[in-house]
Amino acid sequence: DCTRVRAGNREHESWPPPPATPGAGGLAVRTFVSHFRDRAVAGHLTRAVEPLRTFSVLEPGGPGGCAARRRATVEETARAADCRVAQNGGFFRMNSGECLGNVVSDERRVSSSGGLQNAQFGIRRDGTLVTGYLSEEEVLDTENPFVQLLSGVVWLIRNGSIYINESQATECDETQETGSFSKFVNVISARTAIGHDRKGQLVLFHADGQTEQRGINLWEMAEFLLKQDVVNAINLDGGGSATFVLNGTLASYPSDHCQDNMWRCPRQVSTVVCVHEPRCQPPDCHGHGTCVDGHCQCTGHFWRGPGCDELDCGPSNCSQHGLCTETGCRCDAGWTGSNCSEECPLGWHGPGCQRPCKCEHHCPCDPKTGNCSVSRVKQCLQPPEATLRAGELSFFTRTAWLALTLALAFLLLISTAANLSLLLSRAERNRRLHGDYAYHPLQEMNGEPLAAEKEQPGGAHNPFKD
Amino acid sequence: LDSGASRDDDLLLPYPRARARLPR
Repeated sequence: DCTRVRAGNREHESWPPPPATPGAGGLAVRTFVSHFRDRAVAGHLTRAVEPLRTFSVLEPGGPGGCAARRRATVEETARAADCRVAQNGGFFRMNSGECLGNVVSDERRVSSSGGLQNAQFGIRRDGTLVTGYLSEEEVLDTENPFVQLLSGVVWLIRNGSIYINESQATECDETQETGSFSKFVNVISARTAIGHDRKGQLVLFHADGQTEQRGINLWEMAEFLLKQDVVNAINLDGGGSATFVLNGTLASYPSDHCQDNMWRCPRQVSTVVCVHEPRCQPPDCHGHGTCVDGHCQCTGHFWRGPGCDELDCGPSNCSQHGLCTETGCRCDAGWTGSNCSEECPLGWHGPGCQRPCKCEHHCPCDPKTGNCSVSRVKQCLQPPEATLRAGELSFFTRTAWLALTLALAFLLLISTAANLSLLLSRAERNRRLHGDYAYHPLQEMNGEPLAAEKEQPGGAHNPFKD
Repeated sequence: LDSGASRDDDLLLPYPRARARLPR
């Protein structure tokens, strides 16, 4: 209340997130009626595992409630957000509805205290539970930002010990002189608190009461929480603001009166602390997955990580020749294949080998640049035109040769026939003109050979007579 | 529950209203 700290580190406790237990979805609500110095006080203690996935700080009446300075009952705010358990949260101005302190709701920073030193409770993106005092610089941290944060007044328990006296001095020692802050600490009333136990479970505390008549003071609340193994806790708004809602229904006895003095009515408050079914972190899985039981099931083949925000193309990592995208490896120039491990085939170049070479005669080009001056092979590819021309030429040559062959064969046949005919006719003629004659003496036929036969010279004997 | 609005009569304030929490 009294000092603002803009930069540097302030005293706070960071508790590591509990190990993820898929399917656990644990929520335990305990109801108590306990005696505090002979006063019977009723209330609830709620524990939630996996606070990162099950806990939210809600603006009154939904997103934009703080900017609109809206006030709403815890029931109204909790129903819209499907809270299984909800309590009133941070402090606010009664007359204007202004949210006070820091408010980060589901990663949205909707209100800032400007470094004002009051007790804070929040969860960072990695699930770390933070309790204590924070500078403005720490609240605005972007490396591991707060996903949920709200402010209270008085750090009740620090690292397993009651821390009320120290926080009174830190949060405003001046008020101790007037007694106002001291009264706030020591008066019995309805109270609420938020903290965590040694297991890293979120703890919500609520006690019914009415200021100066029923309920407990901060010391009694701190001692009660210590017995419940709470390690760090801060005090939240109390009095008529103290409200406990279970499954959307009011489950506490508020101390504010209704307009009809006979009845008690829940107050319209500002922020609400809510325990809900496990949600993913972030709830939309970065738009690359589906949230099932608080865990992202990534879509596609390449999104990985608890929030589906990491691209993974396998152990080869695109063979160092490409970039992993949501559709797979996007290969550098000169490389192709699902892992970018194959060089471009001949005639192609560019990223993923998608561009054809444009060299003369379809010579291969440089696979990276497409430059035609660099050739990987000495011979070029056969161009389609050349292939066509060669085919046509081959066709015409074949036809010409066939025709020529047939013509020559025909001529040869005619020539052969003519020669044969000529030879035959010449042989016939020669035989007729110069043929040999055989003489057969007709002895013994008519007794005496013919006179002509006797005169035949030579000794040739041809049995045939011409 | 339809008993009308709360009268905001159980006030438990850590700081006096009049000071409006001005920082030193």
